[in-house]
Amino acid sequence: QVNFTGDQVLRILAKNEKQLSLLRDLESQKPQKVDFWRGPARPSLPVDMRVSFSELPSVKLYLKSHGLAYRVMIKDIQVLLDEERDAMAKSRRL
Amino acid sequence: ERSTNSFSYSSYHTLDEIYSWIDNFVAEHSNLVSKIHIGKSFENRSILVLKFSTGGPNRTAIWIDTGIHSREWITHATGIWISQEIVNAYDKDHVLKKVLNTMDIFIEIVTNPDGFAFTHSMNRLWRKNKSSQPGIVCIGVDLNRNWKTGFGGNGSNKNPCSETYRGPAPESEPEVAAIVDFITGHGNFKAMISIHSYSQMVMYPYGHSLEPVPNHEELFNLAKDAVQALYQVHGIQYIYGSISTTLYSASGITVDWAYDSGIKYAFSFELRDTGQYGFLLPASQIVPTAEETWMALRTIMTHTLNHPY
Repeated sequence: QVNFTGDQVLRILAKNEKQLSLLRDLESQKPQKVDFWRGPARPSLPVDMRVSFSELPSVKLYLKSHGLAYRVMIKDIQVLLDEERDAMAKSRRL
Repeated sequence: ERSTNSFSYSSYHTLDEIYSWIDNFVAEHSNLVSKIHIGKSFENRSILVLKFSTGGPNRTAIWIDTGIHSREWITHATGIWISQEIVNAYDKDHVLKKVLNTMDIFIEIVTNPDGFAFTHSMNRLWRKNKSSQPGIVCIGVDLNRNWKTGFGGNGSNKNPCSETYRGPAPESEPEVAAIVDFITGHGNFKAMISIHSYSQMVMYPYGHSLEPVPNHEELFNLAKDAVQALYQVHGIQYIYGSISTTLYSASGITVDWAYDSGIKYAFSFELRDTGQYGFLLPASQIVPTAEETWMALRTIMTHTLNHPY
């Protein structure tokens, strides 16, 4: 199983089309490092982006340097995956 | 002894568990439900569809698919709960009864079986199918970019490493071709609903174009009614509109193909987003999500029944 320890999902609120475009650039620069769970669509909709642990510093720097506001939606994906797996195992036992 | 009574509808399940549930479900409700094998996936897994029918030849029909993007686990779980709800409610819900006395309902619970199996065995966050091409390192095609309508346009990608890779040709993927062949062969589908997660939306064509479809007004009003019905269950708010104006441009998608193939009531759902979990929605939210989704689907089914075309 792929391990997602330390990977985060960032929820970004782009203010305008220019900021959305910066997010689209990020996807084309790092197609396999950044995984858009909710892609850059329009300023009224949040953008959710999974970032691998190794890429977090550079991606966060990119967002900060372009004035893109974000919050961490999922702090550590593997923690949620472990919980999900435990819940499935428990259900199966029951 | 196995039975659908021992199946937990508030838990996520593997492909084997779901396929085993399907067999038990069909056996227990053989008067109303049958299983149809519509094809094989790239990795040779069976592609199964549940048919809910009270009998009669060449009836008009409603199509529902879940799980075309394999990591969207809440959609498979919702499809299972809704299937169970249809048999539970059939005798009590006069609206559903009226629908089923006139139309058949088809539900494809695992639209992307290879991808789904992969989410359990190797990569929980896998979205595409598992097809490969000689000389290309990245695997998988986004099955929701592989349909003929608008294939290759904006909002799809020609790079095989992209999550929105459209594939080498329209309907190149067996999972898509199986549905196209089945629906085209049947010839009497009047509604097609493709269920995704997450961002709380009900949408209609087009995705590949900003141009409003000829039935825009009717579809807009029906989406509004569906969203209202959904809201009344647990107070969850959805937005609605055409795909390209509500979400983004997306070409080669299921519902655009449906609409251009003559299926007027073509809708795409994006299920719950709590803003905390994304694709990892806790299993405790399966039943509430399914309950509200069912009411929206019921609204579309009723409208389809009452507005024959």
